[in-house]
Amino acid sequence: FPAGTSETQERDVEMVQKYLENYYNLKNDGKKIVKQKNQSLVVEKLKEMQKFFGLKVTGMPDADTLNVMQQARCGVPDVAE
Amino acid sequence: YVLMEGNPRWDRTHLTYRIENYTPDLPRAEVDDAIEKAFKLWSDVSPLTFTKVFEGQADIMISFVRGDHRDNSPFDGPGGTLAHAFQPGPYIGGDAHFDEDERWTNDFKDFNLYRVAAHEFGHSLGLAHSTDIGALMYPNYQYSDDVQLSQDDIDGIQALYGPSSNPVPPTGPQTPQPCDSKLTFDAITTIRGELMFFKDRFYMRVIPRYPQVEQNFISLFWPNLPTGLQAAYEVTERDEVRFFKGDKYWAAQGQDMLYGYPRDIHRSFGFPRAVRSIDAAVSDEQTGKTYFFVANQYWRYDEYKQSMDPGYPKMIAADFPGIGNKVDAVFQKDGFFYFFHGTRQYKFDPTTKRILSLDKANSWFNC
Repeated sequence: FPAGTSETQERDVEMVQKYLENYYNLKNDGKKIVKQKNQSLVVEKLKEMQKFFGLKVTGMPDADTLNVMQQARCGVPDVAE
Repeated sequence: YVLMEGNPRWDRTHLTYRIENYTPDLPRAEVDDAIEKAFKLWSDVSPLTFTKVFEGQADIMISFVRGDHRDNSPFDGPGGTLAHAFQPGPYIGGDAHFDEDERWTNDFKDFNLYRVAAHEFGHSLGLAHSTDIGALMYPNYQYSDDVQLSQDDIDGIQALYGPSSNPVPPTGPQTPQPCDSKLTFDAITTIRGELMFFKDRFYMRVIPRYPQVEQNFISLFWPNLPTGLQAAYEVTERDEVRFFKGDKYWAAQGQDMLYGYPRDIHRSFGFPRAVRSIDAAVSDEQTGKTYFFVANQYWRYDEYKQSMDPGYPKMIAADFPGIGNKVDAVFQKDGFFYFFHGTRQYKFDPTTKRILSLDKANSWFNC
């Protein structure tokens, strides 16, 4: 893992939250991931994402996962209307 | 490939499109060309046709917009999401939106409009994101100068609309699977303590102490390299990797391509004109001698003197007994040479000139 300051870790948490909301239908209840009561949903979404991209499936936002999340991509809307 | 939920598809094969507005990043003609080429990729492999219209409602409406553009899927400024498209259907169905906060290009720089449009139109036709990294429908942006549908994309569109009427069935490249026991390699090299295997458009990277092989496009690291490399080797003394295809070669330090390449193998290394390409190459970091394998012969080049050693070529079978008459790829690790031919790998001790072990070619991938 790259050494990260608390500031970069905070940014990472926000990035993971936003990514899972955008592409994995994670509901935003206004709280950050680390403060959510139910961590298992985030872990499951992360595992789903890691499996899709052929990453090591850990359920943790490790360096490889963060790297893939930072890449530009297409966002297909969920519904047509 | 993955189809969209409910398998939405157009109920006809002749579709229209309209470009509602143009990005200022490119001349209009370039935008028209990118969009037309993107549609052609899909029409070439299916019964679909696409006709451009200039007014009214088209099946696929194309626009460049930024931020919240009132479709419940706001864009997010530069980077992040580049574009999106809606599944087949009336009104907004099929429409493709490109984020105007991105810089749209017609070359390798971020972000190539043709590449992104080709992906979005896949959604417009009913395809969801594929898990095949070589597919155009893979969700993350990756550019190579030969934008093409993979076999996975072709299978997907034909599952929806049937085969092309072309008498020669169109085919696309398959993505190499690291754990396929039939996998062979174009070239292999060490690079800064790691191993890189090359196959078609892809590299497979073995990183020490990391259990999984990393696979991606060669162009991700070196956008200017051609695909289908034939040989590669590292000169550790110079922190330089050289890549060969045909009678040309390129050099890189890490991710940076060195200036002044490609160069000619005849003038640079002294190969005779009859040598048209290199099968495999490896440089012995102890001696500074580089071995070039061409058909059933090999040459030896001195990296210090920068000249070919006299007395070459010699027969591979004579000096590397047991590895056969042809080499696909070779690299050196811990003093041993690892030769690859077809699906086989030979660990060779250059001191005793003996083969120490025989393995599958993909044995480095922890399959």
